[in-house]
Order: sequence, then C-alpha cells, then structure tokens
Amino acid sequence: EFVGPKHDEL
Amino acid sequence: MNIFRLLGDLSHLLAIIILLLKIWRTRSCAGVSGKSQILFALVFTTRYLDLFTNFISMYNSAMKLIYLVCSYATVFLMYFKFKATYDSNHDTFRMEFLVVPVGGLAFLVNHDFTPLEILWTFSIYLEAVAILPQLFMISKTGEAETITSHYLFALGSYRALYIVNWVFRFYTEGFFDLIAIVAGCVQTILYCDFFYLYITKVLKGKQLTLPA
Repeated sequence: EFVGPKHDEL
Repeated sequence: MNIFRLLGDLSHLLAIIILLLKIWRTRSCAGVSGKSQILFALVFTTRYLDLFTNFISMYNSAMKLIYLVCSYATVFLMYFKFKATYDSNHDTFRMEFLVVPVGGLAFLVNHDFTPLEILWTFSIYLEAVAILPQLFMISKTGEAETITSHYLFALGSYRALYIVNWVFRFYTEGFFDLIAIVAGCVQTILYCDFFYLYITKVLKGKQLTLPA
C-alpha cells in the first residue's frame, strides 16, 4: 500500500 | 490551503495568462521558447492524470484543467497559428537532454513504484528544469522583451511561494513531500539569476539585457 504524501497540491 | 499556496497558484496562473495574452495580442511568439512550452505541457499532462483517479476539491480540479488547457493552447499558438513568428533558430536547447535523465531519475527516486506515481515524480523533476530552454534562448539572444520577463518573474515566484507554503505546512500539519521540496528548491534556484536582472533592470523601466 502506498503511504507516501497525498498529492493535493497543483 | 494557505495564503502562500493560493498566491503561488495565482502567480502561476498569471504567468500562463500573461504569455497567452502576449502571443495573442501581438500575434507573435518571438522570444518565447517553444521547447519550454512543450515541456510544460508534458509536465501538466503527466502530473494531472490523477484528475481521473483522485478528487481533492473543485478548486483543485478546475485549476488543473485551466493549466492543461492554457498550456496546450500556448503550444498550439506557437507551433500552428503563429508558427511564422516562432524564433526556432534561437530555440536550440535539446529537450531529450532534460527528458531522458529526468525520466531515469523518476524511475529511481520516487515515493512508490507505480505508473501514476512515477509519472507524477517525472512531472515534478521535469518542471524544475523545464524553463532551461527559455533561459538558454535569452542567453543566446542576450535580451528578453519586458512582457516575457514579467512572465518569467510570475512563473519563478510561483515556486518560491510554494517553498514558503511547504515550510508553513510542515509546521502546521507536519506535512512534507521531500521530492516536491527538493525539486521546488532547484527550480527556484534556477530563477535566481533572472530575479536579480529583473529587479535591477526591468523594475527600473529598462529592458532585460544580459551583460556582454
């Protein structure tokens, strides 16, 4: 399972 | 969302619109690197594939769409509608010198070895260096139109504001994305020389020319 940062920026 | 990120996004949007308007109103894309614009279109395309998989907010999706449409519109204007004004003799930076190493690095250093994540990482690394063909073009001709330098200033300010946003997010949310931060710092550093010239020349009403 991917636990890296969620990409919520542009 | 914090004020730095919002200002960064707006600065990014402003840069894209300045460039589009400049090309549209002067009916010319002289002095603009088509290669940088192709690279930016590639950056947005590979980063915003998550439009289909990951909904964050209306704001987020709308901005992604606007960036995508504007960057493709810019490429279209340069390579089709106003192709006759495109200064290809001075736009000689080889895109593969950026795309190939950046692609390799995205495979090696990423958060997760999945197609979408590798493409996202590729877009972050590529964005950091995508302006190089434009800066190379300016160094070849030794000058840039004032409107082009406004474009570059807005574009450079965007990532600089994002750095402040990342510091802010680290202290308020404990959030940090090392890949984005390192690439964002590299990206901002590439603009430093230009920022210096912009402040010392363009803001004083002179055209941006490089020292002989």
